[in-house]
Amino acid sequence: IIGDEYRWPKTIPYYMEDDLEINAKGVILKAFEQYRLKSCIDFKPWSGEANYISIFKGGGCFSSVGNRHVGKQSLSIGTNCDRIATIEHEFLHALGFWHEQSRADRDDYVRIMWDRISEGKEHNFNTYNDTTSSSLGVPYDYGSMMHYSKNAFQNGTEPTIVTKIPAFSDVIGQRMEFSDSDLLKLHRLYNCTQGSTFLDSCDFERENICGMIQGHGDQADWVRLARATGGPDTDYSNMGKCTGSGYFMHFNTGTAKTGDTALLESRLLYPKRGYQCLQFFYYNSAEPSDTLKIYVREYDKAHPNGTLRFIKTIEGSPQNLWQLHHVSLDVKLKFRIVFEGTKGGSGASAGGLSLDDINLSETTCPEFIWRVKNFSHVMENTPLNTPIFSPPFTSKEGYTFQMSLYPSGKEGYPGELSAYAHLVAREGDTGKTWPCPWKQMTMMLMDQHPHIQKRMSNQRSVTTDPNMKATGSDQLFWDDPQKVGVEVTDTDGSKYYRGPGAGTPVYLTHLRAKSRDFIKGGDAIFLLTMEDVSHLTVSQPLPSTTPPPVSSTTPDVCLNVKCQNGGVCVLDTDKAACRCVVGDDWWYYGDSCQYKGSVMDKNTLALASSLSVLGVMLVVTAVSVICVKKKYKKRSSSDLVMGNVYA
Amino acid sequence: LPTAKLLDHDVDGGRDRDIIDINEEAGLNLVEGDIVLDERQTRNS
Repeated sequence: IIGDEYRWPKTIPYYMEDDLEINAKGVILKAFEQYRLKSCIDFKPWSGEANYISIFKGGGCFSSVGNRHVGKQSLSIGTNCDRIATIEHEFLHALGFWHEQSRADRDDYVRIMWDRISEGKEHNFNTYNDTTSSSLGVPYDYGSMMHYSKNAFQNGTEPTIVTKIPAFSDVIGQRMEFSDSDLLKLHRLYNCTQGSTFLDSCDFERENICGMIQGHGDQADWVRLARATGGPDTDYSNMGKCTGSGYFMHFNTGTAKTGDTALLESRLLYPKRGYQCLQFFYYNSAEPSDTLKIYVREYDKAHPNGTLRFIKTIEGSPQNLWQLHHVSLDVKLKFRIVFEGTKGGSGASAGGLSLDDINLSETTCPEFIWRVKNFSHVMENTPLNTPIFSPPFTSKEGYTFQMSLYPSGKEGYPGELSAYAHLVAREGDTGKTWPCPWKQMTMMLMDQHPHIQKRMSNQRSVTTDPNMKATGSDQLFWDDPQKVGVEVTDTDGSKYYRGPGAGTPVYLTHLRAKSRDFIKGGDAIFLLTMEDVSHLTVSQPLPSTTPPPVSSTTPDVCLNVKCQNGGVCVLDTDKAACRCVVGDDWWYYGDSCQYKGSVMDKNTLALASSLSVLGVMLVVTAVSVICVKKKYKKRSSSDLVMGNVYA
Repeated sequence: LPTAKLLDHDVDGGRDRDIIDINEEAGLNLVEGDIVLDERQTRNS
């Protein structure tokens, strides 16, 4: 929307109202993390700013467009709106985005089938002319998360929007993540330079290897290759798709001497948050005794040359596979990431350690990785309504959970991926609270794009509400799986109990699952996380500058005075009086703050009164001119008569 | 594979509803399905 007055500050104050669902609150915070990773937009709890976004559980998902300067600006995340892309969509509205197909130039790219639109809904296909809405110089984006789907407001089964390039007919309406163009517009609208929590990304396609350096004090170097003896044959970024590109970093342990090390260090990085997630793809074609260790080299005044701090040894046995790894860091000083390859044994077999698609951001790492090999084959050959299960994963929260995936969809949902999260318990499991209290489980199908800021991963989250009853039963859904679940025999013959699953039969369509880099090298990767969200069951603190709530400090005379619109009743010369809320350019007034004024209204009033004064003056002038004219006419006619008398 | 004693729970009623569908079913009649216009914008539009 055109107009600087509609902009928010880059850090937007928000207040999560109590009526929001707990799962929705958790997903809202995840949406904020996506904004921080991919743009310069940040969010912070409201601390008394004049204008802020109040997120509440309305009847649906909706928002105003832009900053309306109304103080408390409502944004609704109601039932079924707790999907990350839906929340990002509504916040893009609040940030000043219209829908993509309402652009002034949309008729160049889509055709609106007016006769297929529900009666009376045609106005929803208006366009905004280029004095109201700007495309910020970005071409029309069929992949925008702000685009209607092809079936929007349809009166039957035929699409109301037909893309002029047929290949995009099923792309419009994606609700996975920001598209590249969404982010480009956001960056232009708010003059972003970089993602607040993004630190670095490298796919080694450029010879400068992203400013990474060979470490000192080692005996060997990492080299930039497109293929390595002993493997891999291709990098991970492009996987051999493009000749002349597709590079990775390789330490050849086959030619190294026992004990040799090779250090590969990142450029200097400056953390802000104090915790980071390092993510990279690792190909190990070396000997089992050869290792890859992760260090950080931290710099401060006392150690201007840096201090090496060991983080962890990467567990990744040699296999013909680019493995995904995450390493959680807690760096607070200027630092470098250091990859140390070590030749452990004496074997001289061809091979070595390889790295590609390194990403570093100030975010928390996903907890678990479930790799599904030959995913396309699995999708096509698994019978309908037949699940496959991830291994059980025990979270840092102490609870064990697993994901079930229906590769061909649940009964009645062909062509879909269906996904559910289950709690798991082993025989004799003790020391846990049942039903499981407020743990949010997230199932993310990873878009394996080399650059973390360009990934449109698809995720859904469910939260264990300890009070939730199972459908048609008075059993508690998230109770101990040994009570409400079934016994399962694991692949290794051990037994465990799996509770009922919560999720959706429409996790993602096969069409979308085959798009982008959800399937790469034939495999799909699910990132699973369990987080404690019990802190979200309490109210978000109100800002301290807000007038004290009307409670014990309320004078007696105030007990029967009701101040509206956030006004506060106070004692004023022994009488109850309402003190009304004011903002930058608006205020409430009246004896119970029932009226609202704004600078806009005042200007309008001033304009109106001056116009009316002008109007009155014009009337007076006109009347007096008419009177004077009449008077002269009369006088001149009476003179005329006198003349005749003498003649 | 054994099925759980209790039925799985479909968080969205098992339906892939877009924002517009959710809001229409909630009885909202918002501009373009999910946009709230203030009085000034309504006047303009």
